[in-house]
Amino acid sequence: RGILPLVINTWNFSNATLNAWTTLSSGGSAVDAIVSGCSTCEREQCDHTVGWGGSPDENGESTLDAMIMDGPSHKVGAVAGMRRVKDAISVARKVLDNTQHSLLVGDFATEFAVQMGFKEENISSDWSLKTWEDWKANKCQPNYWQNVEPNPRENCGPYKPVKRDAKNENINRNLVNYENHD
Amino acid sequence: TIGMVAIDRNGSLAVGTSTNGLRHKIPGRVGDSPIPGSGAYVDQDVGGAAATGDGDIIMRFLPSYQAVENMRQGMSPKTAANEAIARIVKKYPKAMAAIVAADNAGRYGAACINIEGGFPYSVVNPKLGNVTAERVDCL
Repeated sequence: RGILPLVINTWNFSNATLNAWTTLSSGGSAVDAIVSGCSTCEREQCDHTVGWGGSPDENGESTLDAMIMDGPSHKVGAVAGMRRVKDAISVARKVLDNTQHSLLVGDFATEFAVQMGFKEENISSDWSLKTWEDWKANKCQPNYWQNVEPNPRENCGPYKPVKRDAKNENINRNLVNYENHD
Repeated sequence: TIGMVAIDRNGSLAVGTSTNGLRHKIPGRVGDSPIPGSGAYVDQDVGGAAATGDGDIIMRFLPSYQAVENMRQGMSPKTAANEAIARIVKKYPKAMAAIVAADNAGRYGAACINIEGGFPYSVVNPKLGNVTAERVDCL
């Protein structure tokens, strides 16, 4: 038999679980709990895999993705590749509550967030900038390019496409690990 | 990434994810987290699930949707999670992926592939009393 209520989340992000549970215990809804829990990780930058100042892209920029799905209404609110706004899960809730859409992306998600009252700011951190500088100093290794020149295993970009070479595809997927994941 | 399933005292379910994606991604790349059915999925009549790992691979299998559909067919959350992850293993045996799943009665389970030492997750309900760190061995 099951027991309600319940909070369960990926990884050992216990403060997120606790804050979601506290929200439920004080009468909050399941959606409230999701926002509370995920916001906790955004603030705490859990393992640098959640929130501002983590996982820099090839340009050194951190962007955020978040999504909420509500069981009773089957509605979704989500943002992807959102730039320069820290509160990803809260913006996703605004998409859920204040639009009839499901997913907003990139700079348009940022514009939506600002319209909804969120602050636009630099969301890099000392950690993300150092990680990016170290990556550039290491000839941009690892990276996710294939079938381009110059050889992406030894060089930074910019790259140009070359004839497909199946034996060189998907060789770097093991760079996703405990500290680097979606 | 954090992926979460919550069930409130009224029995209403919700799921969510938040992430900054992979390090050194090509600008514009988005993983599975914000995609319904992939990063997370919920059906009030059945349960919810949330995934984590290599989003470029995960999004090709919609494992959260699959886990919920497995529970709809009568599987336990644990079995449903295992089966959803097994589909990824079959095509991408080296990919890293994990999933937590819960049915609308509050039963829960998890599964993973290619996480050294197993997949840690965090859970709380009235029986547990406190937030509890649990771990599942990978397939």
